[in-house]
Amino acid sequence: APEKFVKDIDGGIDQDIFDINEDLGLDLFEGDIKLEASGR
Amino acid sequence: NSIIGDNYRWPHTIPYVLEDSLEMNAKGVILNAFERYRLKTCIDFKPWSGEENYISVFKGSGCWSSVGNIHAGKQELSIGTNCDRIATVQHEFLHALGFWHEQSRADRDDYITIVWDRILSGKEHNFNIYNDSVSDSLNVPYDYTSVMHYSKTAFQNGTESTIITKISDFEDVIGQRMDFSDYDLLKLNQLYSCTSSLSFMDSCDFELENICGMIQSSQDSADWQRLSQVLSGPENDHSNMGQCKDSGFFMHFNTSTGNGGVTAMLESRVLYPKRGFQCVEFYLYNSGSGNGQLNVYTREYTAGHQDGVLTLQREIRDIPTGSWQLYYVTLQVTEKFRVVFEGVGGPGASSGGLSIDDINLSETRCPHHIWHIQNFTQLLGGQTTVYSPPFYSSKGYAFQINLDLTSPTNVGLYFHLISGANDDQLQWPCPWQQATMTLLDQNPDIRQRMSNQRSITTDPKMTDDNGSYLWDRPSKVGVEAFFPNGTQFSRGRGYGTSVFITQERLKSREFLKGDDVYILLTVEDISHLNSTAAVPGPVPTTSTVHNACSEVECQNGGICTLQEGRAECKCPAGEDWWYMGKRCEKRGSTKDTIVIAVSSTVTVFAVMLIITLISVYCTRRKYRKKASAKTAAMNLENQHAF
Repeated sequence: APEKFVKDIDGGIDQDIFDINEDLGLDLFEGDIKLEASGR
Repeated sequence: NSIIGDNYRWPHTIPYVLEDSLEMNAKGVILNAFERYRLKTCIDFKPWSGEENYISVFKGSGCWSSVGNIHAGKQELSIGTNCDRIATVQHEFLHALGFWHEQSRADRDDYITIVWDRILSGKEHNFNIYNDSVSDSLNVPYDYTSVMHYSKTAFQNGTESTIITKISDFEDVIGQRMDFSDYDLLKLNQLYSCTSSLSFMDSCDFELENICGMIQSSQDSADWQRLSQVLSGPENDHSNMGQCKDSGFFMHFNTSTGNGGVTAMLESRVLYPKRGFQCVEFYLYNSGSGNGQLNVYTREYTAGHQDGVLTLQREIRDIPTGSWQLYYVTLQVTEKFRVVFEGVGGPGASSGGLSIDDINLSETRCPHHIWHIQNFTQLLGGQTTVYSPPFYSSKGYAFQINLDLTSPTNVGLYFHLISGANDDQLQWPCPWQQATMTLLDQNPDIRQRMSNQRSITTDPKMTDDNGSYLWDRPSKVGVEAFFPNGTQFSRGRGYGTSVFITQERLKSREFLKGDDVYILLTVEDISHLNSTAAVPGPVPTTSTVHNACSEVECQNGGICTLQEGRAECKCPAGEDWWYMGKRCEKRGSTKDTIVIAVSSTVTVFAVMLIITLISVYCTRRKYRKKASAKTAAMNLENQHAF
């Protein structure tokens, strides 16, 4: 069997929420907050 | 760290829609996240049925949410690609419930240092402080363990930490994405004035002399004793494992005194179920001869049964001796009840007995399988890959878990389908089975655990690099492997993550306890989640929603929806039952239908038979009359004839 007969869904990187959003080019408030008109 | 303003609050039961755009695995993970809210808080979730405001969970770009209830009607929350982790969902829903990130608290400079020149340029605004005019930390101390805290590497422009904790021990704690921390729950339960949770029932570590209100039964020949040590074992209880002097108690049933057959029953206090299904979890230690037995009953107080009806739920035999073992028992009780633990001494002499500790009872689903890994420290050092025993899912698929300890920093976890006894009868490629793998935080109280959980779902269309279906039959696409006893089998490709948890985090909390680690496994069919969501029409204005659905009370879990402005009840249905009627007030089932069909057939048959008998009788009587009349005439004739 190939050394690691596995498929790694994270590609070996433990991405946090903000890393995922940054990689997608999102510029959300504090990384994952969608601000509303009354926002901070 | 909550947003100030009651207008930002949701009702305790939040209406939601899981949009079709969501990935299947994400849908299952979101429903699992709801179960964590139901166990540890008073927040519940229900499918949207026309309420004015609801949360629409969809697959947008990335993982994000608004903060608080913004009264938008349809309030979006995105669980996009790679966001299908339970703690990510918990994090985003905490935003929706009104929480900011922990490190933006007004008092954060007392606890962390922001290293501004290590932040990506233009991203400095993500590290602002917010004063207590817009956010309220609810009189709860700063929480490095919050699921809402950035990690030390957030928005870094290189490899150095952008956040340094003033207490260095927390440097690698911040940014945990496992579960709610204790302070997360304290804040949430305070913000929503929670007094109870939907699914928690009881937790008992026997540290208090009142043993959680449990009682000794009178229907037995011995009693359980509250001890902190037994000569023949255990040396320590399970809750504290001997860490704390003058504490660490468990319940012990001494089988060495009586001859075989001695029994001792320990009963829980009376409990009141709400959901109709429960899971009992407890640790058991057998220090006696191998044949001690533990029976788990329920004593259900139904109408007309003053003393309750005792029902055997599980017999536990062949209990391994010499170490604490974790057990789960599934219950389905709808009336008030007690859980009863009956220790039974085995025949023949026995040196010790049975001990029980850390009982937890909740209205949740028990995990389907337990992978108990002993002598874990040695494995960890071995930098090896460990395979679990084979298990079968409820649908009959054979599977195995692979724990990858080869990395010095991270622990990997993978799910493999393997060849099994049912393969010829199963559907291939394996469709929409969700495997949930949980590293158990063995805290005695289920409400304080931060277990680390990941789920994967078998997508039957997923292909491998070589074009074959990844979830096809292992004997077709797998590789040859051998069980420890030499039996050969086929193992499909593993599917999971090499970064399930860091070794450091695994050594924290109570994942590793008594050198034992538990991985809990559930594999369930989630193909029903493929259905079209209750696609909300245009956001109904308050008036239509108010006039229509708010006046309609759908019963038995029916959902009121607007059809052309009219309120209609969509009734729930299962495999062989359904509700019907305008308000789903009537229950039907295939069994009833069959009974009705059979009884009506029998009735019709009986009526036909009666009619036939009557008509035969009348006919015969009529002809008999005619015959007798003819005979009489004949006689008369004959009289004259001779």
